[in-house]
Amino acid sequence: SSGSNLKDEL
Amino acid sequence: MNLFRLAGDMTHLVSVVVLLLKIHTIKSCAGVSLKTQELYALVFAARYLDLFVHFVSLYNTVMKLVFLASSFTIVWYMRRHKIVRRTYDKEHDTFRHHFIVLPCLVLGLLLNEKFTFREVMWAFSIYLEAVAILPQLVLLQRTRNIDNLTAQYVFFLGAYRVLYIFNWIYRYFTEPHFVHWISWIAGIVQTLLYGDFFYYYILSWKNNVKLELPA
Repeated sequence: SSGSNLKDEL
Repeated sequence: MNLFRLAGDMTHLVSVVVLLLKIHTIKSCAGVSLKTQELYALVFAARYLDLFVHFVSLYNTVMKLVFLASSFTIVWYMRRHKIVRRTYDKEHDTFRHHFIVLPCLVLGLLLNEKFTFREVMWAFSIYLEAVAILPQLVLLQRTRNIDNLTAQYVFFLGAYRVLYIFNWIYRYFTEPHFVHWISWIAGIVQTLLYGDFFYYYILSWKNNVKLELPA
């Protein structure tokens, strides 16, 4: 999903 | 993880180490905005709520813990440490930071990727981080004698934001469907806030004179 892969950033 | 992202995280880490070094070894927080530090503590607390729920990697977990612990440690030093707190320039650190927390929270409730507690908190933390440097920039303008460590702290913090933008550009071209308006716009706003500082920082470095920001 597009929402969750940015959550790997700090 | 690409090189821009790693370099960004490392400059972020360096900025925190520089600030802790100044506070812990010199026992001074002169020129450092407590308002900004409190906002960062809130930013990390809101964003890293998922710390024990959503595991990404050991790297992420460790970095999150470092940023959480360091931000609260810095606030503790500035508020409670017997010697450090006396060096805090309270008179000039007058930015009313509480007034930017509520608008960011409202924005987080309105503009988020999903209307869940964690996603709202995440969006809130992104908006708050974008403006959290403002009290520090205002304090620097009012500080006649900006010491090198404080200037370097802000420089590394700004460099981290610039590198994150390069990281997003890289990810946009290498990862499918990598579009994140919320963090991109907030991130660009945040980076632009450093523009003025960067200009005078580079100027002072080139001319080998002490940094001073025009009021």
